[in-house]
Amino acid sequence: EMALSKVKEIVSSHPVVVFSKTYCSYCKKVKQLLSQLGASYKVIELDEESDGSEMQSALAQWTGQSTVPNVFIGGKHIGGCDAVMEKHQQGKLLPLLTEAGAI
Amino acid sequence: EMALSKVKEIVSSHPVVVFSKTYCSYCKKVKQLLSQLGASYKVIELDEESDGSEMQSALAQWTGQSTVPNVFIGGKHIGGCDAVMEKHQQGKLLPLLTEAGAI
Ligand SMILES: N[C@@H](CCC(=O)N[C@@H](CS)C(=O)NCC(=O)O)C(=O)O
Ligand SMILES: N[C@@H](CCC(=O)N[C@@H](CS)C(=O)NCC(=O)O)C(=O)O
Ligand code: FES
Repeated sequence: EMALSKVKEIVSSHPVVVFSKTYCSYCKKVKQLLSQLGASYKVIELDEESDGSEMQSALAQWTGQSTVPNVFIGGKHIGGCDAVMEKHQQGKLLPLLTEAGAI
Repeated sequence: EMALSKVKEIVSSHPVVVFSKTYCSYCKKVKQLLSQLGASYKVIELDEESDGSEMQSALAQWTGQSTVPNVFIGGKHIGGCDAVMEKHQQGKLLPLLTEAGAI
């Protein structure tokens, strides 16, 4: 539906996208890490979008993940906070970001 | 007002109280740590209480902390997730919990 095509369009048009909520510390952690690494990234604050809950459902439908943060790099679904932190600990995050043209 | 006396009454009548929100990973982290340490604790899920936002404002007024999780041990304000984790890393959490009769 509308929300699904909208989220797909956002993901395909930005190297890095973080679907987030403004009050969430887990989302803040991911955004802070990306900033520290010098990456440019698109943030969609679902609690501030008029169709935020529709977008969250569309993301759940598309990725199987109903929670925030929901992170995409180079059009690829990465996952949530834990997934991003794990990639970073494995030294895999920086290469992904560079490949995607975010750094 | 009503909410302020209510939160003070909850804090004074339980060794450990966690003011929380059901969907919050930071709150989940604190609850999981306390469980792992074998502590009994009272959880108030502010998003499930009819006067949850009033209680959150009352807590902010009383403790200066407007966020969740908001943790009290032995009637003493401890703080949020970071504060609890720091106490634990310093080896100070277990003694506090024991002293309060939560373990
Ligand atoms: N382990 C997940 C936790 C994700 C999670 O539980 N997120 C919470 C917020 S911290 C959530 O989306 N709750 C439901 C909601 O806000 O709609 C991660 O690493 O991202
Ligand atoms: N550094 C704080 C972070 C607390 C925080 O920002 N909590 C968020 C949820 S993760 C919050 O309460 N946001 C406003 C709200 O939910 O009303 C801690 O360690 O607890
Ligand atoms: S809402 Fe608290 S960590 Fe996400």
